[in-house]
Parts: sequence; structure tokens; C-alpha cells
Amino acid sequence: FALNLLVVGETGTGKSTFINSLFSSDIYDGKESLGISNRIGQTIQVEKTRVTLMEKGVQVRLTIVDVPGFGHYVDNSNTWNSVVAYIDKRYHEYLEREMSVKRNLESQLDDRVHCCLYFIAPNGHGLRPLDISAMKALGTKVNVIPVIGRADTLTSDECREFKEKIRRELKEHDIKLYDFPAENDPDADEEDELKPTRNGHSKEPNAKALLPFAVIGSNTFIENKDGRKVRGRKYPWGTVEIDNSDHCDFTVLRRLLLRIHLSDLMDVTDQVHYENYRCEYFNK
Amino acid sequence: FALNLLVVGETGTGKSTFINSLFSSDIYDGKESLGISNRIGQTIQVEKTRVTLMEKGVQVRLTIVDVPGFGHYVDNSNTWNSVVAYIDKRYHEYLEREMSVKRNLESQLDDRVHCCLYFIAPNGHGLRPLDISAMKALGTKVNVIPVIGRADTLTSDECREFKEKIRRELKEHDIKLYDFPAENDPDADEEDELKPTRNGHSKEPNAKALLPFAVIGSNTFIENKDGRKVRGRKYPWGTVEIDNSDHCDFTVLRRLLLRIHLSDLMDVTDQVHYENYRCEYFNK
Ligand SMILES: Nc1nc2c(ncn2[C@@H]2O[C@H](COP(=O)(O)OP(=O)(O)O)[C@@H](O)[C@H]2O)c(=O)[nH]1
Ligand SMILES: Nc1nc2c(ncn2[C@@H]2O[C@H](COP(=O)(O)OP(=O)(O)O)[C@@H](O)[C@H]2O)c(=O)[nH]1
Repeated sequence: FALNLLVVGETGTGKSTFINSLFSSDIYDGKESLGISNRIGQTIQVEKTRVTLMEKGVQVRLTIVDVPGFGHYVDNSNTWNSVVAYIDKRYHEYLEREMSVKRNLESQLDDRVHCCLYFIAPNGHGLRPLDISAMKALGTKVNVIPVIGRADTLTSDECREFKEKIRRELKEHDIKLYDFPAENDPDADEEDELKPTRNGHSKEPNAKALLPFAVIGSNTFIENKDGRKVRGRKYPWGTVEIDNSDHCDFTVLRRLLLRIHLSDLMDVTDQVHYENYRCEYFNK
Repeated sequence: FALNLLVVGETGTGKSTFINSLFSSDIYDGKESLGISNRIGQTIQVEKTRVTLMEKGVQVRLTIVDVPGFGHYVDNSNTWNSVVAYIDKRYHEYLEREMSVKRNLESQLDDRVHCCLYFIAPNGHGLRPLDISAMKALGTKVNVIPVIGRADTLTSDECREFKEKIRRELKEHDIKLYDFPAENDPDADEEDELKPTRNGHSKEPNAKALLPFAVIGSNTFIENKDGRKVRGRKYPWGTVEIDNSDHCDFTVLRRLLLRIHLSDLMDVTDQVHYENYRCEYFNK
């Protein structure tokens, strides 16, 4: 399996830390910086991180693209256009390979973006104009999953209210999101990991009910009370453990991305988003 | 004493909560919304909050101006111009009153901004281009005190590093800040309240050493272990108390603003910033 993940959102929302947290002790294959340019010739930098994970015996080659300058400037008009251009370029290259005479479907390189995690700043008020414009544009091109970064800045009540506010705004602005298929968890015995935590529900495990996922990331390891070394954040008033589902949805999101919906994300990209691109391309 | 405080910074940095935290159980006199326009005719909204506080037997009439839309948009070019216009307008009105025939120096209304708290988002990276441009412009007009909002999102190490990074950047960009006079604390017995906390020092009390102040605000009251009701934030992993100096610099900042440097802030405004305005005005 090879999953291509695009991580977008304002600087300081915890994206790079989240990316590092995804592959705790896994094999880190390397990192590279690339410049991509948009229609008006502006170049924005992307950081590509490649890592190979072992998820319950299945090898997953994960490529993560992070856009560090996103939303950083005084004027961020059209920052999302460069990201859309990046996504389109991957579709274009795939299309060219598909149409080439010497193609080999078995081994065709697939670096199309299978999933875009959009990081929302935990500001307590809701989506910002930049978030709305960006997600609207991205939603028609790629599987978008909204995520609240640095969620340890929100109390449980604030987290639940913020999630509800965001869900309302996403609906209001008609933003297209990745549609999670019904849970079909191959590890049914670990089902309680999917139990919604910081949004008040506690009955049926349901990815949609957790949206937007409240994540916390960390580059530091802390010894928890069972003596295990876990990723966490140590404050004077207490310690956050990112894999503790009472603290955030990190573990849930990781499982949904890397195990449960891995193939669905790739299928929807190929059969819906890439198809749309092909149709648009041939209709021009 | 009547202190006029301007609170500026991106939405979601905790400004309104901080303002509410300043006057715990004090008399809340009222709130009003006003529109102010900048040179290019854009109107931005300001919220004016008036409250009367009793600080160790001294009555302080505090007027706080908050600029809710600051830094909120996709394009924030020149958002700070409206704030500078607001400050200049107050100087202008004061000048007109000073020059009027029927003036009465004893009872002259002074609604000039005595202090501007600039809220920096705790993004871990440093100042944003918007922060640099805004503080540069404001620093030449008013007493600017930089503050890190929602500081409970930073661990003690991150807080110390972030403060150092910001101090370096403020110096690098030659940003003019309010120059704290040497500590002359009338309540010398409570000196330990000024003990620097989250930036590693613990020797001499020194406001400059704490800059930028790391504050946490809260609208909810929590019962602490001594049974007292204190403002705090309750997380699944622990409880933050905003008046606990191991948790943040809230108490220190409050004392510096409302007691220790109250008259110096007003003097510097009158003798330096307002004087500069008058000179510029008469030299045109
Ligand atoms: N409170 C909190 N801070 C975090 C979290 N993740 C990262 N940080 C800190 O936030 C800052 C910015 O994180 P970074 O991952 O570089 O954000 P990015 O700019 O979105 O890539 C750093 O100081 C991190 O240590 C988190 O989950 N919670
Ligand atoms: N973690 C944390 N959250 C805060 C703090 N102060 C306010 N908040 C929350 O942050 C959100 C925005 O706060 P607000 O005061 O409205 O920010 P403003 O937009 O700058 O005025 C709200 O959900 C608050 O409850 C704080 O010190 N720490």
C-alpha cells in the first residue's frame, strides 16, 4: 500500500509535529523540499516526507506533503490556488503515464493525493475566511478531512462546542468532505478505540460523529503511569498523552487513515476525483 | 486614576477572555461597539469596555478597547492603519480640547490610549509578518507591551524558547516597546508575585525579563485545592489556575498595569507619544 497524504493549514497549527507523531518508531525514509508554482507564477514551498510503516503486519508506504507557508502572510489571497495546482499536476502526470504507449498498469507510479488533512486553528470562534475558501476549493479536487490541530488548548466542553460550530459552518458553506464509509473494522475486538471521546457521544463508533478530528501531536516521549514511553506534552498542571482517547482523537484518525479506510481513500481518489479531472481534461 | 487600554491581536488569541479576567468581581460599567474608519475608508469595529476596579484601595477607571476583526481576513494588508487612526484621533481630540478657549485642565477628559497590549498567537514559530508590521507602526504611537495569549498551549520549555525567539525578533526589527522603569514596588512584602516564572529565571524581579508576558485567561471559576474559587481552565489532564504564577504571568501583568506602572504609562503617553503627535501636528 502506498498512501499519499497532503497536510494543509495555517502555520503553527501543529502539522509537522502531527506528521512526526504518525510514525513513532517507524522507518523514516527521508524528507525533501520542493517549490511548486501557481497560475500567477508565485512559488510556494512544499515539504515531502516519506516513511514506511508497519500497520498490523501490512506495510504502508506513506508520503506526506506539507505546505509550510500556507496562511502565513499579511495577504493570503489565493494561497490555496498553489495547493490546487499541486493536486492537479499529480493528476496530469498520472494521466500522461496512463496515455503513454509504454505504460505498465501493474507498476504505475501513483503519487496522486489520496487524502488532504485540513488543519483548523483551535481559535474557539470557528472557521476563518481563509479556511472556508481553501476547503471549498480543495473539496472538489481531493478527499478532504478537517482536523483541529493543537486541540489540547481546548477544554472538553470547548472542544465539543467548537466541533459543532465547525460542522455547522462546513454544511452552511456547502464544503465537500471525504465521505467516510460505514465502519467495517477488521479488528473488531479493539472497537473501543473508535469510541468517540471529546465530543460528548459515547454510543456507536462513528467517524463522522468525531469530525473534525481533534488532534494533539508531540515530538517528546514521556513515561506514563504504566511505565510505558508514550508521546506526550508535560505541563505544570498535568501531562497530555496523545494516544489517550480521552485526551484527543489522534489514535482514531491514525487508524482510519492507515488501516480502516486506506483502500477506500485510494479508490475514491481514482474513481471520483481523478475521473473528474480526466473528464474536464478531455472536454476542454 | 483612569487608564485607557487598547488590546490588539489576531482573532482567537484570547483577548476578550483576558479582558474579562482582569476585572474578576469588579464593577462592570458597560460595553459598546463603535466603528472607526482608516485612511482608505475601511471601517473596522472596536469594542469599548468600561469597568471600575478597586486596586488596594485605589479606584481605577479602566477603559479597554478591543479590535475584534484584526487579522481575521484572507487579506489583512493595512489592518493596523485603522488602529493607528484610532490612536491619532484620540490625540487629535485631546489637542483640540487643550487648545479650546473654555478648557479646564483640572477636569480635562483624557481618553488617549495609555497602553497597547499586543497579543501574539502561541504558534511556536515566532512573530508573523502581520505582527511585525503592526507592532512597528504602533510602537511609534503608543506604549506597546507584547503579550503571548492562550499560553497554556505551551509547555514551560516551549514558553521560554518562544519568549526568547520573540525578544530576538522584536530587537531585529527595531520595534519600539514600552520601557518598563526599574521596579519600585509599593507592596514590597508581596515581592514574590513578581518572581519571573515561565521563562527560567528566578533571581531578581524584572518586568523586562518576563517579556513578552505569557497570559492565560478564563471566564469560568474553579475551586482550587484550598477551596477558593479561582479563574481557571479544567482539562482532562489537569487544571490551570490563571492567578498561579507557575502557570502564567497573568497576575504579574495585571499588577504592573493597574498598580505599579499605572502613572508611568499615563506620563509617558502625555510627555512622549502625545508630544510627538503635537510636534508633528504643528510642523505640518
Ligand atoms: N499545545 C500543542 N502544541 C503543539 C502541538 N503540536 C505541535 N505543537 C507546538 O506548536 C508549535 C508549532 O508546531 P508545528 O508542528 O511546527 O506546526 P506547523 O507550523 O503547523 O507545522 C511547536 O512549538 C510545537 O511544539 C499540540 O498538539 N499541542
Ligand atoms: N487555552 C486557552 N483558551 C483560551 C484562553 N483564553 C481564551 N480562550 C479560549 O479561546 C477562544 C477565543 O477566546 P477569545 O477571548 O474570544 O479570543 P479573542 O478573539 O482574541 O477575543 C475561546 O474559546 C476561549 O474560551 C486561554 O488563556 N487559554
